[in-house]
Amino acid sequence: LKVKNVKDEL
Amino acid sequence: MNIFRLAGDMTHLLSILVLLLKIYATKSCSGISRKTQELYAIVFMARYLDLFTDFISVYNTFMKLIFIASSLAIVWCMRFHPVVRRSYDRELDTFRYFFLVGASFALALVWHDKFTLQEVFWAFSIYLEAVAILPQLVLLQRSGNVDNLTGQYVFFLGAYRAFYILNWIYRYMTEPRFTRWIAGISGVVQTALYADFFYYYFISWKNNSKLKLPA
Repeated sequence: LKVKNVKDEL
Repeated sequence: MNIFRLAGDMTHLLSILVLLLKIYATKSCSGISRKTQELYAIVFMARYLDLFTDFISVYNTFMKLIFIASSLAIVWCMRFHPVVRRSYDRELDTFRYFFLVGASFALALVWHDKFTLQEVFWAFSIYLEAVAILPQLVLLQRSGNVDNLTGQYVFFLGAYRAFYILNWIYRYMTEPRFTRWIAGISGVVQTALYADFFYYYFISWKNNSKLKLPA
């Protein structure tokens, strides 16, 4: 299972 | 969003507010490196290209816009405001920062998550942010005496970085598969640059004396 590394930080 | 991340964002915001307050209240930018401010403006514009492609939250979008707008406003004041620009310490602010931009971009071309325009610019912004404080630290060191608001500005910036590291440790422990090599390693490097400043900041705070950096 590969999870997209979401750029959720500032 | 965990408490460390929120504390990090808030101290980052606070650092910008302190800097704006200093410029507005004293009509002076003495002790502030325009080069560091220009690097931050580049950092935010390069990193937040995703404003056009991804929506994460209202908070996220709002903060991104604040960081871009405030960094541009500060650079504008230091370059063009008829009163503020006169107090700019031009002769102390001589760090060759194009070197930092070039090296960060070169590193981003080599080390990135994906070879796309957005991802390369994102990595570039992470590397550049890690070293963007250097002109500011060199300026403070050269001028020796640091006024209160400038000292607090750098202190809050350093605190923001320290909280982000706690945030990553927390996320690493609580979220499955959370790893951020690029941001994590750069973040540790960036925070380490503040160690010396923190040391003298705490000494002056403990002794209740004015912040002075050794030449």
